Amino acid sequence: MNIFRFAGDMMHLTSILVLLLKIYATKSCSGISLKTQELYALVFLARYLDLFTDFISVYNTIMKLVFIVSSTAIVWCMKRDRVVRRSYDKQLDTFRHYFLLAASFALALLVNEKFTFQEIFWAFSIYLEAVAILPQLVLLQRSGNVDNLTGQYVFFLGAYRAFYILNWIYRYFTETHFSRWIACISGLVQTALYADFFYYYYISWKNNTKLKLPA
Amino acid sequence: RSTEDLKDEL
Repeated sequence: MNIFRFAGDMMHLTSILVLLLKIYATKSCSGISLKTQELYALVFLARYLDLFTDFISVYNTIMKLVFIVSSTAIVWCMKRDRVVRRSYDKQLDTFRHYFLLAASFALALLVNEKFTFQEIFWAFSIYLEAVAILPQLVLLQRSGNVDNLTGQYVFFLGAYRAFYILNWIYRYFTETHFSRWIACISGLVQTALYADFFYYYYISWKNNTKLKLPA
Repeated sequence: RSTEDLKDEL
């Protein structure tokens, strides 16, 4: 464990806590893409298949459980909770995310560390996570003004993978046989997708104005 | 599974 990865994990956890706060405090999921939440739940379920077979550390196990439970609870809440689901922007959240699923799985079959069930699903979760934010970014562009909690949610979600890139650079230079090309290249793509969001987020923070993504 | 290919990251 290094400071970059720990900071990244804490930012990831913060993004989930901010999203939970928004949904439970405002009893509303307006501006949140259910499709992105569904993709994230799949990312964690596909990535943490080794939850019960490989014990890394207490921290690792607890965080995996937190990510799986929180992501599935958010999807369940946006679909089933009578109050919350009324505020879901169904007509705006129209990104065809099944293509992202199919493309990620196809790529995982072609590019993986080992052609085994667990490694293919791990690579699938890495590729899917890189593109999972797309429905959410499209929804933000369509829904015009973005409320603070939603903006903070997306910001921390983007920042966490940027810290993981620093973590991979650090591990590359400090550990002998460290090579995580799949995660690293995918992480670069993932963080690049947030580039324009970060720019408009910075502008809104600098000018102290409402965050607005151009359509 | 050998230790080095364990996925120790979240």
